[in-house]
Amino acid sequence: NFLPKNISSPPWASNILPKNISSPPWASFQNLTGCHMGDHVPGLADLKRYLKRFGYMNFPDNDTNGTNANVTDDFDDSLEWAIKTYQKNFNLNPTGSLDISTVNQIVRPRCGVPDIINGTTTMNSSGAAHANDRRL
Amino acid sequence: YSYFPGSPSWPSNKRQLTYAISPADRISADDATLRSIFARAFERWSNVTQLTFVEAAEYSAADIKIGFYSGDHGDGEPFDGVLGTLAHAFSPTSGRFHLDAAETWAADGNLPSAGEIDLESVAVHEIGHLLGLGHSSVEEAIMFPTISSGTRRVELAADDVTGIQLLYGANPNYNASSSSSNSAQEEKGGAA
Repeated sequence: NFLPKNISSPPWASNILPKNISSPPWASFQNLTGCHMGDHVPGLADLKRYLKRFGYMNFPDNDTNGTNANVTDDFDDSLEWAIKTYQKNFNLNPTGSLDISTVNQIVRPRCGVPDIINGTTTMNSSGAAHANDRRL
Repeated sequence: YSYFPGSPSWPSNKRQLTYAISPADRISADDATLRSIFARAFERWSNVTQLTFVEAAEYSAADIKIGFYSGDHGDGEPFDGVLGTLAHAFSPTSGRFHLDAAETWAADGNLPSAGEIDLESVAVHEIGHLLGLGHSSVEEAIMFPTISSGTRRVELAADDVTGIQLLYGANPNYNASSSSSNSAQEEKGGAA
């Protein structure tokens, strides 16, 4: 309870926090803050799996060898496109990079229902209009 | 607001839906309080639509089946422990509503403390899915996909109301101008 919300557990926290709250599933994504197109950073493959889970990327889980060549730690075109789509859905500046506001949104607890189902997103079609109205 | 692909909804001859909490898959919380939390959550949707909800006498016969589960619970969407994914629900007319038992649920009717997830907030959101709503980009909307721990968001926003009324019609007694739904906001519970 002493950790501010939206802040991942610092490395030392695992020594003093109860085990079940020391590492929320997506806390490690905080380490990816600042990543952008062309980077190769350990952990980007996990972010791709997160984005796939919620409908923003599409790749097979495994190839015949049990691995997936598409899931690398490379910040590639498909990841940039997925992040831009995510940013639009969440009314964030669609930079395509992992700026701090995007990462803070990604690590928030959320509903398990995907934002994009069968490649179709209507999430931002009406909502973004409202959001834009609000800003205006 | 958005809908699931194909805009599935409950059939027009079914405007009263029954729900029940699994007797086997529960969290340790006072039964009456738990039931009242879900009753309030359903009532928020019935207040604005022509749908009504009643608690079923038998779990197996309920249209909407609510349960708290840990990890892999057999639907291909395993829960991931504390925080991360909090709950999921299926589109009409599945009626399956699953919550992650590993969360520290604020299920006592009070505002959540820091680190707690407000059960009623999540329940109102998931009921939206059970009725056919997808996620919304409107941050004040119940159907916005994320919620911080220690906060509470239970009031339907205008975006939620518009979306659900297009599926099921408006409650004749619903008065948008006297509703707080145009100014739904997140309440913060205990300080972080």
